[in-house]
Amino acid sequence: FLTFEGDLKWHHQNITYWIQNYSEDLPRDVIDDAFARAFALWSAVTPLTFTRVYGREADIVIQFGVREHGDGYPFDGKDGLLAHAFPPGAGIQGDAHFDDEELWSLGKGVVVPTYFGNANGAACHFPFTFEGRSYSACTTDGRSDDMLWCSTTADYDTDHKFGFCPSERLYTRDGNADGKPCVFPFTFEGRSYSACTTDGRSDGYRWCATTANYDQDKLYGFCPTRADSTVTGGNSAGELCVFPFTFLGKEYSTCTREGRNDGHLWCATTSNFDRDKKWGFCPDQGYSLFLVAAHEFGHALGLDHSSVPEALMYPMYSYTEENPLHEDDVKGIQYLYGSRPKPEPQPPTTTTAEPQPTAPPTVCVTGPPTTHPSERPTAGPTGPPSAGPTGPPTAGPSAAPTAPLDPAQDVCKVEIFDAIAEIRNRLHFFKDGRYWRLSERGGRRVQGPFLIKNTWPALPRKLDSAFEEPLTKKIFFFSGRQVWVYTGESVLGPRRLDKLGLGPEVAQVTGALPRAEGKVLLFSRQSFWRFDVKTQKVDSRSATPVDQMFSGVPLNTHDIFQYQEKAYFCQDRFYWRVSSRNEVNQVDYVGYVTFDLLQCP
Amino acid sequence: APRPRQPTFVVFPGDRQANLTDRQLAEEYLYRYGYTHVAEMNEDEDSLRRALQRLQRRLALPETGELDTTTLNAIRAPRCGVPDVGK
Repeated sequence: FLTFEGDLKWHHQNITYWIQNYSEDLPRDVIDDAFARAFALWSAVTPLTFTRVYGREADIVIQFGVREHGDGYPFDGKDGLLAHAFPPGAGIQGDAHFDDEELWSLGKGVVVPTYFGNANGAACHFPFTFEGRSYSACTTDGRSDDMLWCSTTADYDTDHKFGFCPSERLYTRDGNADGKPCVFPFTFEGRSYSACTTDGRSDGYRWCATTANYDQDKLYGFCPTRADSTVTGGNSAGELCVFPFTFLGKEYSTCTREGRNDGHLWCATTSNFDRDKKWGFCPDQGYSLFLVAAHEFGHALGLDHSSVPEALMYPMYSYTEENPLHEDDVKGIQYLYGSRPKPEPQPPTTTTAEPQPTAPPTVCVTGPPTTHPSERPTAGPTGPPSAGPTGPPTAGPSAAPTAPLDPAQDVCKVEIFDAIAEIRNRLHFFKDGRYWRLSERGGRRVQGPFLIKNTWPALPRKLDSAFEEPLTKKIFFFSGRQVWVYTGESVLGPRRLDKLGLGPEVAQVTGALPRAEGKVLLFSRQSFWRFDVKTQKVDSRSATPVDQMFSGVPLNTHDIFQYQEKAYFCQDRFYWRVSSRNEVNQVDYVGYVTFDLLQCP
Repeated sequence: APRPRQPTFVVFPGDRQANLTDRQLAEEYLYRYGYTHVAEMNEDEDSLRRALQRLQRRLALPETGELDTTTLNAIRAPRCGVPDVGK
């Protein structure tokens, strides 16, 4: 890694940022979320915190701009240069700028949420097939009302999943009309308008009236962006493709590569390119705002470019679904700021421990153990060491209080857990026949390790996932193609996954998210199924790609669990936390399992 | 059978990079990202070779000093605008 000359860095830890403006490529909440996640990457490995503020006094001002945007370092249109940032300091120093002639996405194409239809607001799937034809943008084909729609799976003809695309005919944003749709034509300053317009505004935003006469009613709203067919670059950035258009005398009804030797898809933004020469690039995969922002924020914190091609701070963009921070990035940022601080020391647990009962008691120990410790807490900096190198914690504390923990006993030494699950309101961490419990009462405290076989004797050492059904309190454990169901101390199983309706294509259940009314989402690799606890069967028609409902999480997660009503997707040592607001799932935090959940040093 | 036709390439207005040769593209890149200075922007093969080697070393590419495919691909790749060398 490299730092800037003079090791430029912030001299305070509570960094503030301001999102000065937005790209229209993505919904604003998705942009907010991408920046928050990008900051979270760095805060996970440093003592730094990042707080969003709303004013110029912010340390890091984030801006979208095009070409020369006021700092003397112009952007270059689509592709090539994507963004830049300045090293820490006052004024423009620390600021991050993003080229708004790029198509900003989450790295896998335009993000177009849908409304109504039968797909519960899932995003469009581009391209999709409808009546044998492939579509890369929303379409009015197949409808007589001219409403734009898209399929939310790759094949509408098979799946019949669809929703309506953002359109001014469906709704408007902000303004003063409660989101009502545009009314066309409408009158503004005596003129009639049959489409959204920027007239009357200096900021370029498209608006419309929501009644037939703006001059009289003064009701208006802003028109939703057509991210699926808005061009980038060229000489018409932000405008819509016009189909059909004429190019070299021939008519085109979709984006084309004709006329270019770089393979980029383009379209005209008027009906005749030969006459008007107005054009732009059609949407492609786009660049992940999250990844580019994470890189730029690295600069804003003091890191220069790395020579390690796998590092986030390598100057070239490459898409990854994995956590982008490389060891080199972590070393670099920790060279400047140090590592994440250790948690507050726990109260000393100088107790006379008793042998552990065969099953953990159901009563939580909320404070430092004083009289009847039911199980020994994990050793903190001053706590008792574990009893033996490999055995379960059955004996009292050993005499030597400074002896190091056996790595197998130390929850903080576990890189990747087999399974994590919320059981009896406490998070359980399973690994190789052992488990630990996280208690949040009386301060965050880890208890264990306990032997799985002592608590749930029927289970194997290695679990893939587990969950507790909130209504019946049944606990489901999964390992390979087998499932066990514990009700109190009685167990049903092992049973084959086929009994649940999961066929041989499901090699393991990697996670579960309990939902309302006795339903649970069961995950395996990149799909999930709806499971009915009462019938103990999955709805075989409910197989859904994970990224359709949980965008922004890695696809190769090995464990998924619910904790305090949020979903956690684990990949390697990291987790992506997803909160659900208004039925929209959104990643709101990325962290380390050990540092952030277990608060390991 | 349809007769294969020669594709027609068009100069799109505002499409800045379309007409640059590989060498022009490389020279612009080397300058923009700090591998050369204005004084080195000439036809001198040696200065180009040295600049390319600097770039290849910095980006962990094979150090050929040539404008080879790997280097050209790196030059064409989307990237951050912060210079690799210098302020």
